[in-house]
This record gives sequence, structure tokens and C-alpha cells, in this order.
Amino acid sequence: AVRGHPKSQGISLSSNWACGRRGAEGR
Amino acid sequence: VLGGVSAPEGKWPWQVSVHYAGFHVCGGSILNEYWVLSAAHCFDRDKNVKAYDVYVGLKNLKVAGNDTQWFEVNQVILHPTYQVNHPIGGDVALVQLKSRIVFSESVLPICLPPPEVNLTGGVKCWATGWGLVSQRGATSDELQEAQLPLIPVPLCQILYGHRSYVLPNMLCAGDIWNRKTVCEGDSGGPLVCEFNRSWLQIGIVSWGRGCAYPLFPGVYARVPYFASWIYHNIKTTPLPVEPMPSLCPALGATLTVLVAMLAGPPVL
Repeated sequence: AVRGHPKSQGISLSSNWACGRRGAEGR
Repeated sequence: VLGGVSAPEGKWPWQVSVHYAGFHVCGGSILNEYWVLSAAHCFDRDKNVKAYDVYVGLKNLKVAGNDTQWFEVNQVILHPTYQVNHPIGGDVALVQLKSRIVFSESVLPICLPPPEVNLTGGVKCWATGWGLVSQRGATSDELQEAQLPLIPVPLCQILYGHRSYVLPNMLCAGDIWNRKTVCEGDSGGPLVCEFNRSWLQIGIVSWGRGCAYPLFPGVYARVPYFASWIYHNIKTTPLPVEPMPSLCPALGATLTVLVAMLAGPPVL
């Protein structure tokens, strides 16, 4: 995750994008 | 969704619409570039996956936005316990797309919950979908959202009249007092909850006794129970073979030759 957001809490199946985030938070 | 409201643009970027023969039939959620999570009962009517399409980046079913993408289905994996111990038990489907989703501000994956996720303590959960919005069968082209409290399984079993109706690998959610619940056409869609600013999918819309009776809440496949199976299948199933762009010129050359041959005889 970028822009200071912590890593997603769940299990991510996508390597390049944070899961469970909205909009720019997901990048 | 009964009792819901239209969802703002981009609020649920993992929501997908599963179409069958050109019509919306079910919801689903994006897990990664190639995989969508949905309900098994959305796919058991026909073994021909060619009849299914998946749309992402959609808010209105009749209006494609800048981020809307359309996909054909490569394969569908149904959970091995689907309809084994319960008429709609194991209602989980993994849908592999033929080509990859391009993520954007409006198209993003949802997280799977860890199997031990704690669903007590008043977590706030939401259901979304393009299903019926009234008991009379009214539909909405706009994606609907509703915040739904989780209902403990023992209470849900009492409401449904017998323990065997609601299995431990299911969960129930619905706003009994405000008559908010999911309905036909929402199947396969996600029930998501926010944990520390991350959204985790804890349910897949599965079944219920109608939609108009508040004392029969919506029943969902309990995603934490199926998370290991989902993870294992996605990690071990090969990705589809996509046509390589470099083959296109060769195809063009072949067509050129064929056209030239067909055009030749009349000249002779």
C-alpha cells in the first residue's frame, strides 16, 4: 500500500494491488 | 437488495456482474486479475461457460463507464461440497476469466478473511448487488448497497425452524427492524466488513426464504470457512493461455494470402 496506509488486514490474492482498499488506497 | 440505496461511484470496486445469455443473473467479487468469487448455484444451470460473461467497473447495468470491462469465462470451479450435505450447501464458485482485469480506481480486488477472523464485536458489514429491490419483483439498474448486521447462527437456525437448515459454514445477515436484506439477483455477491480500514469478504449471497419476510434473514456462504480452498485453487490452477500480440501480424498475412487466392481465379 502507498500513501501511508498500512498493509491490508486480510489475505490478498493480488500481488501488485492492495486488496480491500478503495480508489487510490488500492494502488 | 431490499431497503438499500444506490451505491456511490467507486465505493465497491470489487463488485462484478455475472451475465448469462446477455442478462444480469448474479453478483460476484474480484479476487485478483484472473479470478472472481461467486456462488455455485449461479453456474449449475448450464455447463456451457460460453454463455456467461463478467462485467467489472460497473455501477449502472445499462451504462458502461470509463472503467467498465467485459470478460469471457475460461472455467468455473464449484466447491466439492456444493449440494452434498445441504440443498444449497458449499455454495461457492471460483470463476477464471479468459483475460486479465486491468485494475483502476474503480476496479480493485477484495481481501479474503483469515479463517480465524473474529466476527463478533459489532463489525459493520455491507451487501451490494443488482438484485430485486422490492417484494413485487422491481429491479434496479443501479448497484444497491445496504448495511446489514450479522445474525448469530444459533439465532438464525431458530428463525428458520431447524438447525439443519443453516449450517455452521453459513452465516446470516439482515436488518430485521428496517427490512433490509438481499434478494434474488444478488446471489454470488459479496458481504464485506471493514477491519482496520481494510475490507474483507466474509460472505457470499446464497439463499433465504423469500426476501420480504424480515424474520427469515439472508443466508450466506461463510467465506472464512472456504478461504483455504479458495486460496489453494487459485494458487494451483494454471492461468489461461492468452493470444500473444506478436501473432497478430502472422494472422494478417494469412488472411491476405487467402484473399489473394480467392480473388485470383476470375482474373485467369
